[in-house]
Amino acid sequence: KPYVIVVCHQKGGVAKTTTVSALGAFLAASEHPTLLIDLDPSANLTAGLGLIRQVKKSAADGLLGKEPLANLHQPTGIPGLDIIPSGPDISAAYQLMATRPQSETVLRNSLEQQELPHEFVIIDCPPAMAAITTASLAAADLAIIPTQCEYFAIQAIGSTFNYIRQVRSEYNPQLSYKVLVTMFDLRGKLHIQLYEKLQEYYGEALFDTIIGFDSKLRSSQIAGQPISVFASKTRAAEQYRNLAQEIVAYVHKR
Amino acid sequence: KPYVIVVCHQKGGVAKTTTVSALGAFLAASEHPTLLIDLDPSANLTAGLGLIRQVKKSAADGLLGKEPLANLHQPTGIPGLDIIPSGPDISAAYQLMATRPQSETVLRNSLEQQELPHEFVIIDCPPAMAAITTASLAAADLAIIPTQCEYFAIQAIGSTFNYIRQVRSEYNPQLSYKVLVTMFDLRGKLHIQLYEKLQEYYGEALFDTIIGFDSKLRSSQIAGQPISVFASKTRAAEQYRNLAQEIVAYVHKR
Ligand SMILES: Nc1ncnc2c1ncn2[C@@H]1O[C@H](COP(=O)(O)OP(=O)(O)OP(=O)(O)O)[C@@H](O)[C@H]1O
Ligand SMILES: Nc1ncnc2c1ncn2[C@@H]1O[C@H](COP(=O)(O)OP(=O)(O)OP(=O)(O)O)[C@@H](O)[C@H]1O
Ligand SMILES: [Mg+2]
Ligand SMILES: [Mg+2]
Repeated sequence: KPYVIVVCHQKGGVAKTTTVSALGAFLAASEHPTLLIDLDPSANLTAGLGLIRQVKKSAADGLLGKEPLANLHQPTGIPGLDIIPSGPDISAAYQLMATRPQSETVLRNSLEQQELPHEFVIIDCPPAMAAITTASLAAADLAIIPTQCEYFAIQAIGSTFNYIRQVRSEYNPQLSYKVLVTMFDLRGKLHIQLYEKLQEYYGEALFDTIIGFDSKLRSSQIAGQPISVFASKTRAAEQYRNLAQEIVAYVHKR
Repeated sequence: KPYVIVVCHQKGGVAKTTTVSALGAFLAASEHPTLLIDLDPSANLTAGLGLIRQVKKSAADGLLGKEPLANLHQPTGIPGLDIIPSGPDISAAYQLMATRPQSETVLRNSLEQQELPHEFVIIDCPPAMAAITTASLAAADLAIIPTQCEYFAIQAIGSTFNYIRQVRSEYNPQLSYKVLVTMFDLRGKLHIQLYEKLQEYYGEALFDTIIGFDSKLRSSQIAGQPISVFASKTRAAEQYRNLAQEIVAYVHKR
């Protein structure tokens, strides 16, 4: 069974999608076959990998259990990296899930019961602690909460943690979670002060790797390529490569 | 009846909350009494105005029609600026709305039927085109869609526009909408290129005012003050002041 990572945060624009794409690409590049699942109606992950016009089947059918996950994934063009993309029917699936009591464990059951050739699964969530995120957390081994060192993002960590703990106690006692600092701006005194606060509050729950501000990440998304292909030597590429190593080490320790 | 502005976008982290706070503060400062409504479960708007521990009644009761809006607002401490804050019960209201067919027009009916002393109402929405945003759009005269000049944010404008047009044809034929460029980074070649693309695609629908990157906006949020109080001479303060004037002129032309 693959190791399932969910990237989620109630706060918008904290680099959830950017992290899923980069982490997936570097895990694949270091011989860990990875499956990405785009559960966001905005389909940013799918678009940032240049696949928005090549969506064969969408993740919606996986969320509702209509099709086995093994039938839904397609290659990204990057060796070792597959994706179940988001499609226009994700919003409808989301509405449907709100009316069906057991829908929140369908994704977990599919991931447990099916044979997938991947070592890692990474799920991109929309910025809402609601049905899609619940279903992902119920299925996960690890939740990664990316955050900027900014007041609004940090304020939302508390409610994001409460939500994760609720899902953990209700569905998934094995679930662990860690915070990843992203979009870190070394020139900003504020970012440095808030980073120290984060370390103080969340100490052990913070990844060692910090992702700094790097505009190449934005250009790679327009180019439709992960940063590992578009600009593998840029600073954020190095940092995401280190994050992949930090996560592999973390997984092997458990 | 107040002129109702909704600030919404499916994309996260595009300065929806920052815009509601700054625009509200500058409208109030230029003699246009304004009521802010925080409909986001994250309650960032409420926190950024220093009110997170002083919430008396929450917007949830307004969304469900349980209490008249006139009973729900409280002062912000800024002359001419009131707020109906977000509270922990907003998420529950949101779930309830999903099960009640007529709930999407409750907010509009309250705004139409009640006597409010304000000239403007500005509503902050969560980053999701779902029940809360629908209820706000059904009640609105103008929807403002803030966007960064970045690929993912621009990609989401299309689906945000489709959603707005759907609500317009179903509930609110008078609804108009405009795009506001925010967090503009003059040093980024990419931002300049994408701004030109935006002008090409959306021409008339773009505000003339552009909000540039300004870290004072972040500091004002930690201080719990709108930018008009915290740093009224900083460049983003000037730009938001101009936006308030542009909007007042736009409203008077109709
Ligand atoms: N380290 C970084 N440096 C510079 N820009 C970044 C960085 N990480 C992400 N970005 C940019 O910031 C924007 C927000 O990132 P992203 O879309 O990944 O966040 P998100 O949390 O997935 O947003 P949403 O909540 O809308 O899903 C994107 O335009 C992205 O290109
Ligand atoms: N012009 C700007 N310059 C610098 N930072 C900004 C600017 N506008 C907003 N920010 C910062 O960017 C972050 C995102 O802004 P904000 O929270 O207002 O976006 P949002 O669209 O409301 O996010 P969400 O989708 O989570 O509700 C905040 O930390 C804010 O302080
Ligand atoms: Mg995203
Ligand atoms: Mg907001």
